[in-house]
Amino acid sequence: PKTHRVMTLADHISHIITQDFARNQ
Amino acid sequence: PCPVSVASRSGQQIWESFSQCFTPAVREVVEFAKGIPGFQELSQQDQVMLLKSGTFQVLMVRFCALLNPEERTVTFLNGQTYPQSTLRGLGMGTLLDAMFDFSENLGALRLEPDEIALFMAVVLVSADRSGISDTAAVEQLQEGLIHALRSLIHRRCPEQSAAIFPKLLLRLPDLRTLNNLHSDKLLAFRID
Repeated sequence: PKTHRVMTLADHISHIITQDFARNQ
Repeated sequence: PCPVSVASRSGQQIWESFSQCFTPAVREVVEFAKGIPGFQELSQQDQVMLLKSGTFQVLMVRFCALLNPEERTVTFLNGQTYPQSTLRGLGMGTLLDAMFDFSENLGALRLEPDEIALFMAVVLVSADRSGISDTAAVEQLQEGLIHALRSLIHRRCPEQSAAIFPKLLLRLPDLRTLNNLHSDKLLAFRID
């Protein structure tokens, strides 16, 4: 079954920023 | 680009594609920040903290370009235009209302693209400082950017810059209010 992940805009922004900096280390 | 097409899709699907729009937009703000002279001299932790607290506000300034306050419409990069009423149904009603008001105020200053870009840099380094380890370095960076912004506006319109510049700085608290009121809006992502 399809599942959905719900997160706040702020958490989504933080998630992408953390991901970006981790990738570029 | 936002692949939102209202006709054939459920509210949930529209919500998910609208949510997807934020991912590339956030990445672009991260790249923009790395291009700000002096930003990458900050510690990596401070860079991350500023981005986490300032990105939403920078996005609000960027999204102004999509909004037409007179006609109350939003035109996404794929050319699709939606009246505010349609998008209000997505659950972002109060945020959209606030964005239209902010867009109207910022638009009234008739800034050039380079002035808006420098303003976005000021917005980012003026973000909430809790969690910043070297506040002095951030403040120094902020002062330099504000000075550059004032000079840029003064060079373009010496006689009006005395009026425009203070009005522009007054947009900073507006953005912080937008952030405090709306960054807890919910997004939805489908996980297949």
